[in-house]
Amino acid sequence: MGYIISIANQKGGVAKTTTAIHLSIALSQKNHKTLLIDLDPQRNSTGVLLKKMDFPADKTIYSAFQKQPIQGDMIYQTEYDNLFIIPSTIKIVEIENLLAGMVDGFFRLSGSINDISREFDFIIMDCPPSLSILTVNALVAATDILIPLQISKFSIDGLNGLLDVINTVQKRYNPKLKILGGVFTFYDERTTIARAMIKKIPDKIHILKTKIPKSVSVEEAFMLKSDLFSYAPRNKVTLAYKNLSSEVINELE
Amino acid sequence: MGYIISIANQKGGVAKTTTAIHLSIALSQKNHKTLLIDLDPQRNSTGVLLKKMDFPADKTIYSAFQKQPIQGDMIYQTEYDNLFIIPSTIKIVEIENLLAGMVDGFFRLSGSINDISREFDFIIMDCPPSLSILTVNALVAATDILIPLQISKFSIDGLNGLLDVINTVQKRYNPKLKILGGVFTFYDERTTIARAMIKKIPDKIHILKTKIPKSVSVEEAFMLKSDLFSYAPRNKVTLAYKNLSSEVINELE
Ligand SMILES: Nc1ncnc2c1ncn2[C@@H]1O[C@H](COP(=O)(O)OP(=O)(O)OP(=O)(O)O)[C@@H](O)[C@H]1O
Ligand SMILES: Nc1ncnc2c1ncn2[C@@H]1O[C@H](COP(=O)(O)OP(=O)(O)OP(=O)(O)O)[C@@H](O)[C@H]1O
Ligand SMILES: [Mg+2]
Ligand SMILES: [Mg+2]
Repeated sequence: MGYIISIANQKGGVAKTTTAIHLSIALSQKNHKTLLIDLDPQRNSTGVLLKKMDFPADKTIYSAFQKQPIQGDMIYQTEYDNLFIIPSTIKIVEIENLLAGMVDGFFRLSGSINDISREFDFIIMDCPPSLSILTVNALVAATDILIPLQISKFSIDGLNGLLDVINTVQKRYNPKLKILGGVFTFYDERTTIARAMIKKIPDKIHILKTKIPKSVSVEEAFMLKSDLFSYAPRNKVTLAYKNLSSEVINELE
Repeated sequence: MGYIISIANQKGGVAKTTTAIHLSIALSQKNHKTLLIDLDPQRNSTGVLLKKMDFPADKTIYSAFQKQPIQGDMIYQTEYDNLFIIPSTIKIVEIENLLAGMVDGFFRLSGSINDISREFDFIIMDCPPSLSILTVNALVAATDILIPLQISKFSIDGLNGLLDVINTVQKRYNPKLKILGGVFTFYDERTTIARAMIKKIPDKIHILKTKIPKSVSVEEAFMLKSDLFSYAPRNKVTLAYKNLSSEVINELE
């Protein structure tokens, strides 16, 4: 397999991290060896899956940007058998300036991931809320991009900007990058606004059938330093992420 | 008066833009001449208050970062008498790299705001979801920082990182910067998690009394290219932002 999926959207708070964590767990539970890479200086994915946030920078994704190949001691086992994670660090904020203008600045992540991509069936990357060098590195390294999409004016307004960046990456750096599609998050079909706004989504984006509903259990799980699969395995959001993992596998094959 | 308030939090989707827009309108309706500066390349504040998002870069906040003094043609009148806005542009993404390492890189915004700060009672800055050069410029230029705070694990986890940056700015660049406080957004007192999480908030942050409740009307207003004061003037969130403007004025005096 060897799919590398970037979970990206510059709009903040659309459930990039929630999707990266739960899609990764769902894939790992279908016996696919999965690696989650946390590219966000907020380290939210790291905090949930490793229950702590402070790691020495050379044992995080930071050193992959310093041209170091990914070593075994940067890949941490999570409580789920087939799920591993390379944590983030607050120091990756510095990467933006370190790589600015460097001739290989956009290729650092894809260069280091290459060595390990054969070891995993899926590599999932949680991106920060911006279209900066970190996110561009993720798009250059990825085979596919999945776009969490809240049905809101700001999230939909931002789509054209995201598509422009994706087009540029496909043209200049990574012709193989495909848009896997958009996945609706916080989906509440009762509100009439949802239906009106869906019409405004650019046709260029394929919308996945699986919709992730709203549930207070998501926040409860995180606050209890857990995730939905451990905290509420039969919750509608947990089941939606299971369905999403099946749909993602179908779409990719 | 002449207060310059930065609305900042690197966590995405905590209602920075919603707070910046509605606090600005509420202040302007109390007869305070108010300027909103949109520092986010997403241009969400610009889109709501000016009903369009594309402006030539030299007529946006972009040129203030190029050492140009703020000209009258960058300050746009909104539909509210006492409310003006300097729009953002997608080009401000380039500012991060342009200013990196420049000796005056953190002072560009405060340098250009100085010329106009006497013309306004309040200047409100809507920041992007990151702790990068744009947000640091806003903290260096500000007299006060207001922190929209969603009661969630990720938002609370990020507070110490934000406080560290504020401390550094106070020590190295802007000793007069004060923390006005945190304001709870999406507040829903029925959920028990809210009460448990509130205890985890570092004592260092003063929490304002006004809490901004959740309401579907917020998103409805934005989707109709409007805002709460025009779309739903008696909505509980509109009234909460009116209360917030009174509390902010009291705290500042
Ligand atoms: N389906 C859901 N139902 C209810 N709450 C949710 C759901 N998904 C995510 N959340 C909550 O919404 C908030 C935002 O989600 P999350 O942090 O995953 O978004 P993000 O896009 O990663 O944010 P950022 O832009 O800061 O990286 C979190 O507090 C999370 O608990
Ligand atoms: N009180 C509220 N009740 C319900 N929805 C709200 C409320 N405040 C904001 N929202 C909605 O939540 C979403 C996030 O708010 P907003 O975009 O203002 O956050 P932000 O912090 O500016 O995000 P970003 O980090 O992307 O800049 C928006 O779609 C907005 O309509
Ligand atoms: Mg996230
Ligand atoms: Mg915003």
